[in-house]
Amino acid sequence: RALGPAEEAAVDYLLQYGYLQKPLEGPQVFRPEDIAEALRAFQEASELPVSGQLDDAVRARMRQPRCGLEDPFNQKTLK
Amino acid sequence: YLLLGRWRKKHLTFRILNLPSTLPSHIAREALLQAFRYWSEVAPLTFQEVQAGRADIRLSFHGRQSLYCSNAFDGPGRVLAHADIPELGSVHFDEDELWTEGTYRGVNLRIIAAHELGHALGLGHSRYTKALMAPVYAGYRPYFRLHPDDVAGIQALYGKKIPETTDEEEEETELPTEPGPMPNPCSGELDAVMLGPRGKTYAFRGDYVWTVTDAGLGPLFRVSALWEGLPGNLDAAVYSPRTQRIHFFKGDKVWRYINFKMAPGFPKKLNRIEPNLDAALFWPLNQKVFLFKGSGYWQWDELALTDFSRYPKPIKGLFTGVPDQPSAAVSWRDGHVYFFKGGEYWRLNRQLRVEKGYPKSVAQDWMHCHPQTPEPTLPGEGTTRSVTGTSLATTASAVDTDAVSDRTPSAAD
Repeated sequence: RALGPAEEAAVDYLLQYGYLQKPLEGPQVFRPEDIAEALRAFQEASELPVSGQLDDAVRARMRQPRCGLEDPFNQKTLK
Repeated sequence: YLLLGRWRKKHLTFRILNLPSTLPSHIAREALLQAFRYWSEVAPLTFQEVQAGRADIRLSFHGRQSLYCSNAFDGPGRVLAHADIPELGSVHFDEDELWTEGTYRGVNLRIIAAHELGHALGLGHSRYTKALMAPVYAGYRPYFRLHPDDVAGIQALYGKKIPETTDEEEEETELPTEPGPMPNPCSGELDAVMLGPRGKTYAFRGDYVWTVTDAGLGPLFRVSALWEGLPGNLDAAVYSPRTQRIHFFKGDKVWRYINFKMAPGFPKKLNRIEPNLDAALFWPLNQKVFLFKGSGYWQWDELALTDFSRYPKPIKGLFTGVPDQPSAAVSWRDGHVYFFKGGEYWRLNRQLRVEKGYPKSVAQDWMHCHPQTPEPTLPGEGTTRSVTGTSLATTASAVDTDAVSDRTPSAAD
């Protein structure tokens, strides 16, 4: 389904900071489960409740000022 | 921590290409230099500033457009800065941010610079949200220190800092300006306390000075970074609202400053009073400077020729209940005189008699070292008084006025 503006902004954030990986080939379309996994990694790294959902806490965290470098956090590094 | 790479050398040059417009240049420079010191204090790294030519690490501020950086910034908020990993050396700050120092407003330049230098030295982002290398800016922290994860990371790259050698030959070549260890405001004895220009309270220990406000402590600066030419380990410091002069005492010398500029002809030798003073204060009631040593004091009129032949007089004859050999003294903005010794302080009433319940803890009442109490306490007032919304910068810059200034005793008081 089409993403709303808030969801698009969240996906942009996850892409910009390395939680979601751009596919090397093909269209840049992410499956809902890919986004949910990236959100889970972001929540875990940010010490937020892990739900895989784009909730208020995630949105608030994404609005905070930060460094421009990517984060190394994904399910593998968190593990 | 995450490691991204490392420099193949431990002596690195750096160059500051420009500075933010939101801070006086000497404050901004000191913030950047302190950012380097955080890392060089825990790892065997040395940093040398160069004014021209190519440097290993290059610090600059740019905005949405930049001719030399493909990674444009995004205006106030969001991305604050970025840096390259070793051995590239670029460190860029968003010039649209409100870069500040010593206040909760804006974005603290020193902390962000330390974070970006961490990247430039090879550290990636830490998972500890309280670590310096966490990706999100956690706000201003007056008494900032590296997180153990930051220290472990940098030491994984460059090893641990080797303690200074005691070899005699090495001692001879040691730079005289090498600063002593950064003190912990929550322990130990103060060298001096001064109610400075515009009501700012300064605490001195060793080579460092910091401001004390109702809301917390300012960052620690080297004494010589604020007052150029002034050594550390001072004996006493006193500001006179009558003459706007600051006098610092150490050994047999006295330094005079107006704000942060040394007066011509200083330092001078102390001739008419004894060297190695313990403390000094300005007493607004008679507009005189009091100098303390051992069990005696001298009263000095800055604007008249004082006959010191009748001094020193016994401290106890004027200041009842005060300990001998105080380490510091100040006549504070609440109208009370305070003496400091060890980790304790004494408050005097208007009759210059020590009040009941004293001595009390300097760490708790002045330095906000009270982990159980979320609200900082004020000297002599327990824990009930609230913060007055001060946003005290660390030096008396022309741009910051605050509530403290309004309550400062002036010569007219």
